Amino acid sequence: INPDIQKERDTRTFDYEELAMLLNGGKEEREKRKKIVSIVESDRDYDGPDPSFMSRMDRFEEWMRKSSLLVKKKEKLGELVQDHKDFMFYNLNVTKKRPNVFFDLHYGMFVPTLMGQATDEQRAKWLIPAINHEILGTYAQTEMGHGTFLRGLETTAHYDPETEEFEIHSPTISSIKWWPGTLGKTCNHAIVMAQLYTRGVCHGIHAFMVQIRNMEDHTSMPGITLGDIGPKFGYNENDNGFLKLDHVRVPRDNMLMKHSQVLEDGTYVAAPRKNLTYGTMTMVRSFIVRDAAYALARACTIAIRYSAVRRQSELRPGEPEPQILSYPTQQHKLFPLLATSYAFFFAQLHMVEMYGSVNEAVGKGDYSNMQELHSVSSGLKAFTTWTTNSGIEVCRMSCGGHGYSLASGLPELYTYFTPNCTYEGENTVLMLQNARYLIKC
Amino acid sequence: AREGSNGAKSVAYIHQDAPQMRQYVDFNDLDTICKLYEQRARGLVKFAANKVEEEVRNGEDLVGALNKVSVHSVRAANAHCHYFVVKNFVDEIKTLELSPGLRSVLMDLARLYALDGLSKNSGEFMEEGLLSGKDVKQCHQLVVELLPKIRPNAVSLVDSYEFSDKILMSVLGRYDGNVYPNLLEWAMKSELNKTDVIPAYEKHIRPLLKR
Repeated sequence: INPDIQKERDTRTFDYEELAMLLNGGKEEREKRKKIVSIVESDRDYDGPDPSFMSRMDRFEEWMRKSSLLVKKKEKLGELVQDHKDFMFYNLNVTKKRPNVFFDLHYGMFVPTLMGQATDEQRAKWLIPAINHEILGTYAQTEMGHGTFLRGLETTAHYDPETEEFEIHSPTISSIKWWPGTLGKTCNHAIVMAQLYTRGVCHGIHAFMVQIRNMEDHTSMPGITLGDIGPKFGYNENDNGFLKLDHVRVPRDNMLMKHSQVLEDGTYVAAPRKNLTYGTMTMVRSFIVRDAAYALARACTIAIRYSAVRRQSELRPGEPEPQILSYPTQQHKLFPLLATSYAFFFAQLHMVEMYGSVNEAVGKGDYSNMQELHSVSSGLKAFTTWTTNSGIEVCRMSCGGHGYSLASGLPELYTYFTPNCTYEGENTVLMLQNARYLIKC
Repeated sequence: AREGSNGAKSVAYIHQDAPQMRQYVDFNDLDTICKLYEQRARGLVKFAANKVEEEVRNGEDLVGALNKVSVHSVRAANAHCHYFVVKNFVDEIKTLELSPGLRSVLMDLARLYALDGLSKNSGEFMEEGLLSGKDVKQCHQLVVELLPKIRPNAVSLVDSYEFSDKILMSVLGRYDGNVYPNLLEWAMKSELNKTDVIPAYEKHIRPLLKR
């Protein structure tokens, strides 16, 4: 241990164990996390080259190797990994916060959408195969020409009562689905959000299950064009993709019908609440608040530890170079961000808890708090991601020239975090949604 | 008003009357600071709402009015979220069962977060008549005075998150602090370091030098 950093640890004035338990979910949860970390770190199968020195294709293949290995090892984890939360922690330790092509969108959006919007029959058909990874799914909402404004989506789903099928179609270039993670080359199913038409009337966007690749040879299904959208600012291990649908026909049961239905004859039965269709997005926004808290905490960890080790200049001629952490200007850059990471830690606890209780109430038919949840999750998602995004950059700048090197881990943390400001709702638009609710009040 | 009376907790404060401003702001009292955030948010929300009403009175339809006021609306929403985060932070620390030592450290962090927010958004607090120029100067000074209180715990506060080195993937943020030897080792992995003389020497450097 570097003596300067050890000296820092020796000066603390609080009980480390008490705080570590608080931040890691209590004694049992923390013990479990430590065991999971130990299992992953002692498993040599998960070792691999440093991604900083790899090409995009090599990175993509390496993370796919790790992701598929993780699926295969899933059953052997035993009692240690009991629920989804444990499993996602295991996943995090394997992928190191980089995309897991078999989990992130699959478990983050595909499965929750099925859980929230599919009927019991539809769940029986797709949910179990999805959990067993017999099908690989993603969530295709955003289009090349349309993002946060969902009512502007152009993809159509016309119901044909003669054949009891929907015809799903991308009518323009701008309507091509664009961005969904793992859509390009990995997944064989997608939940496609499209404008529903029955009897010539548009009923707004609804979710449809579409098989996009052949289950035998993985080729694109007829009428479907798929591909990768190309290199990005970050997330280059992921095949964020595009999808063009050319009059693709799916059976009537492929519309997720828990909340609103289309009957055989084309009669439309509306959901009790229109915004139930956006439930997955509200969930994801709630979890983005958590990601913002942890990303800022990671950036602060790097910058503060380094600032304890780095010595620079001399305060007075002839004196030894002080640790940069001792300079008030360095403290003024980093300590408010450290405090912010704690404020966000508690905000994310509140947000995730609020999502859980409102979601439970919605399951029982109580929609009274949905609008507030939508407003809070939109506002906090925007507020925390903006702050974290600029905060990571301040942390990088606080590490001098070495912050510019990929060795610092900060450029990659920044590029991986940045999309949070634009996906699942562009931040300014989300702030306006929050403001509309406030003004209405 | 309807939403407030229906029990939407996060916006209930908007309906309350603004308390009389005090001549002296006690920045040591976190409840007082929370009240300042609350009043800033309420003020900015009401400002935006009044602007919408004004636009409507001047003949704009509601959609047009909301669009014209959208810059103010974003400020209002930002202030509301900021208030939510500050208040939630303070409330959590008060509610949690903590040892006095840890509570004191977390309280200092909460004060730093709240005061830094006042300091960085001082214009909005002054605009609402909540802080004077003198208050803002005091606030800047209090932030500076809090820094050495955080200093002895800074490394342990980040350690407590318990991110493993493999998750951080940072030579600079290593737990053991052995940054420099590992920076050298990391750099040696560069493709350019595979050979002493790079192939580009024969192709480009040598012809240039020997021309």
